[in-house]
Amino acid sequence: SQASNGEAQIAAGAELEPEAEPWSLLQSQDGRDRSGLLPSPFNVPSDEQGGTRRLQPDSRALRYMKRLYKAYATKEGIPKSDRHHLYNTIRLLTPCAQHRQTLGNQMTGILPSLDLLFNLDSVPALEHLLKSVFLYTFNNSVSFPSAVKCMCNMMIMEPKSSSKTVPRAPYSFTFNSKFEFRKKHKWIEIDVTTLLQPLVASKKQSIHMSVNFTCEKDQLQHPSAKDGPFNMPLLVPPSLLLYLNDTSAQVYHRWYSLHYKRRPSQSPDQKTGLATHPMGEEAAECGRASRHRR
Amino acid sequence: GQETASSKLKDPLVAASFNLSEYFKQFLFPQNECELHDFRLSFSQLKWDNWIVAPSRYNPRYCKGDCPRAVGHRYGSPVHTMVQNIIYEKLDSSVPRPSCIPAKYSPLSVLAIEPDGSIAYKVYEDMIATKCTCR
Repeated sequence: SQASNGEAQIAAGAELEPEAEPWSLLQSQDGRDRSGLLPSPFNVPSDEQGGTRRLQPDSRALRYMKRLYKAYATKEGIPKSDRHHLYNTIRLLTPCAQHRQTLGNQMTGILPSLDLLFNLDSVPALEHLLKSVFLYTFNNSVSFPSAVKCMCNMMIMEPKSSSKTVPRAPYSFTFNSKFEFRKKHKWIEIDVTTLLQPLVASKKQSIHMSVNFTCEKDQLQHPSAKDGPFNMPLLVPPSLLLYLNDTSAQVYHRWYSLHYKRRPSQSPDQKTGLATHPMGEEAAECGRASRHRR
Repeated sequence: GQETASSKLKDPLVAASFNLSEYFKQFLFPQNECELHDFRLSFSQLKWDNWIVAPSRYNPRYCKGDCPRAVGHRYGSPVHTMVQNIIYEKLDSSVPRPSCIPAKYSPLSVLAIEPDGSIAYKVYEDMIATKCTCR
């Protein structure tokens, strides 16, 4: 009862307090060990052997990921060294189910709210979430004469609970954000890390949420913005971009290889020697040099 | 001693040794010494193209060639490699010669399609050989 009360307050739509940890109340529903789901990267995936076909990816999503790939790697697949980041995996998930809750009104900038379900089965246990981004694009490339300010409201719905557990109130997270639309605007990225971190960390099988946008012309930018029709194009249902650190052995850990490459003579025990050395690294270095000379 | 010199030159052994190009050959490294070779392929040749979208071509490179006797300074091989070579040459030729194998690798970035249709960018360790050694 304590948990459900806590959730009820949060569900009242209160702004998320940065320090609040609302999701610590949730227990992982399935408790299923997912380490067995680890994809061994280069064995032919089992579904090919079974003859079942692999689902084709969304074409827009594939276009976005190919552009991201070119930013991170050369044509031969060599990771670009100027990209210093901790994640070695980026996953793009498209909603496996979606339907419109309300029709919205394009003339007034209220977009139809969407009920979305993302399947997290392709995220193995050893991949830890570092950042998550909602990726929006338009159903046609549009150009806006002026800046547009949007309010985005996201509501996380609890997955269909079995009869045993008490159904929990949905938890809403109001996200105020301003988007600057330019010519040929292709993608809008909304950082939802704080919202999804606890869900992905608790190894949820899926994320069920409803999202709605309300947009208006930004009066600050264009005082005359009040008048005139405002035709907001429809947004294509968003994709979910997860930046993860895969801790399995076959995957490249940049921070690890940089660290151990930098000190080739550095074996772990010597490292502790350095740590205990009163003068720190330099003295230990010259100490070692004099030993070599001797 | 022109007579002696000219008589000596007639001796086949001396003539050969005076053939400098022949003489220096013994110091050159063997032509087919252990080193890195390229092998460019596409993932369709590996039958992985139904789930790997990028890169379009991949060069895993490989090590091939004979291991010379003096392996220490060129390949950073341990003394054991030299010992194994001596065993092969002098004691028991059923013991294999040291092999030419990769010593270092570099990672490869891959764009893959998962069974559920989601798309993953991953960086895999040890996918391209970058240095060879004899062991």
